[in-house]
Amino acid sequence: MRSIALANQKGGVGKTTTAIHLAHGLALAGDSVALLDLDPQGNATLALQGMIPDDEPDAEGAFEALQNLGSNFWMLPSPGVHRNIDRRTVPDVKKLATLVEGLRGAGIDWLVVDCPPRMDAWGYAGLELCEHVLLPVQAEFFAMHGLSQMMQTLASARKQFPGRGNLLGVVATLVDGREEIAREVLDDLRENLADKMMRSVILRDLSFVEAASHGKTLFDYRIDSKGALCYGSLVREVLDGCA
Amino acid sequence: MRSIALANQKGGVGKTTTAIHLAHGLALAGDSVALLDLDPQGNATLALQGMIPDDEPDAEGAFEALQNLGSNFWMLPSPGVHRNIDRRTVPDVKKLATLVEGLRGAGIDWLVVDCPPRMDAWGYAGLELCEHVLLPVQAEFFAMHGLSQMMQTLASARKQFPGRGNLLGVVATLVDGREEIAREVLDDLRENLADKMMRSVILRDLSFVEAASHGKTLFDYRIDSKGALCYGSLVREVLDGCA
Ligand SMILES: Nc1ncnc2c1ncn2[C@@H]1O[C@H](COP(=O)(O)OP(=O)(O)OP(=O)(O)O)[C@@H](O)[C@H]1O
Ligand SMILES: Nc1ncnc2c1ncn2[C@@H]1O[C@H](COP(=O)(O)OP(=O)(O)OP(=O)(O)O)[C@@H](O)[C@H]1O
Ligand SMILES: [Mg+2]
Ligand SMILES: [Mg+2]
Repeated sequence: MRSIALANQKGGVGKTTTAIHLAHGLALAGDSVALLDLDPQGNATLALQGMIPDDEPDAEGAFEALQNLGSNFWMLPSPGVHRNIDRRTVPDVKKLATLVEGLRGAGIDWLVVDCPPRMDAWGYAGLELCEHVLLPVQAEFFAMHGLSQMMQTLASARKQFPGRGNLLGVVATLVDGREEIAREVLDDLRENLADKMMRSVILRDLSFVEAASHGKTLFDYRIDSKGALCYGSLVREVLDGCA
Repeated sequence: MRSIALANQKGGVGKTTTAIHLAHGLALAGDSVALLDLDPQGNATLALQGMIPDDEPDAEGAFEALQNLGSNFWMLPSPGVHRNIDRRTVPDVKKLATLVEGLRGAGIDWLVVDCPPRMDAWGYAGLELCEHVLLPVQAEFFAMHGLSQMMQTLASARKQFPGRGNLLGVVATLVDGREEIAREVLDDLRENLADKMMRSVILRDLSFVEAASHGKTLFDYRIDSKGALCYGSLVREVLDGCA
């Protein structure tokens, strides 16, 4: 089993959108996938509500706490979806680690984890559970500044949890090809990060917002959209890179 | 002294952009303003670095910890700007409250506080220090869902800190007039929130990203931009509403 956390303390850069499209894309490619929503906001859980099959198969064993979203795609809903979690509530990392070991034993190929903005206890739980981290970055000023902070956070996570927090890559999101500033930032990223920069770039596409309001990914909602094409390329790149 | 916290646990909805433009706009209108950056990311501090005057007047008394940004505009830089704050570090709310009382005594007219995404200890410190909360909301699906969670958070903050957490209003941000979905969401907001919806709407304007990379607000960087016009209207509305 390979595991990827989507993390970045900068808000609104596409962590959730990347998590749900990467997870669904890997499942469509034929691998079995479990998505954990560790953001108390529960946006990933919300965004996939339209994909719950009518006759949900009974989940047994390792999958008991998970929701089925189609043949080989499972999700652990956010604890924050049905009630506002008190700010002092922290994740039960031991319980989550046991769940993850159960999924490994049951033959799951990929674990994808969505993290909240702010590297708090929930954000760190995501790092602790996964081998790799994929960093979505918006091509704009604040997010670029946040990238160096995030790299420092990953370095300290690697010391704390050996074998975890390895950077799989940085993926540029919400890129509007018409904006000159985005092209300049993209060139900067490629120069500074070299092979740590994913080749796939996620273009800005209004279909994402529409798909989210229908509770589906773009692979289900509008397979021929720009956005679906971009994430299809990222899924291919992750499959090749982690082979 | 009147005090306003910019808070919303949804990331990337324009909290920092609204905080710096509201604070600078109120100062340009002739009132004295202090901006506190309570987000460890330090985006507000970063975004105003280009406005530090060459011959900074010596700050005395209540203003000792603050940075001057022009005649009647002061800022408390984020503790996270010069070093990555350890996730266990929490704000010293007693010290912050003493600073705020000192500013009140020194005749400051407005306190504006930028909060991080996630209502953690830093987010709650912002609520505790301010009478009002201004909620920036992006006209899209996840942010709308987050609004009801945020309203619940404010209700519990009002119980915990009497006289605090009063909703000044919700302001629609990053609105792209060409997007049909944004218009639908805007109509929804107005219907559900009625008088709690600020009349001013902040349109999407690429100049914001450019201004941020120059360390200035749009009032300094491009006064005739759409974005500066939108925030000018919001400043006027806040001045009239809090009279
Ligand atoms: N490529 C894209 N084009 C257009 N809209 C996008 C794109 N990616 C994400 N969005 C939209 O931008 C908003 C922010 O994205 P998302 O919620 O995935 O970011 P996030 O990093 O998970 O936010 P948070 O920090 O709150 O967890 C959402 O409304 C989403 O639908
Ligand atoms: N009206 C606007 N038009 C275009 N870009 C905008 C607008 N408002 C904000 N932005 C840009 O969108 C990004 C997110 O805005 P901002 O950082 O202010 O949000 P935030 O809510 O403070 O984010 P965080 O949750 O990380 O604190 C920034 O790059 C900012 O420059
Ligand atoms: Mg998210
Ligand atoms: Mg901010």
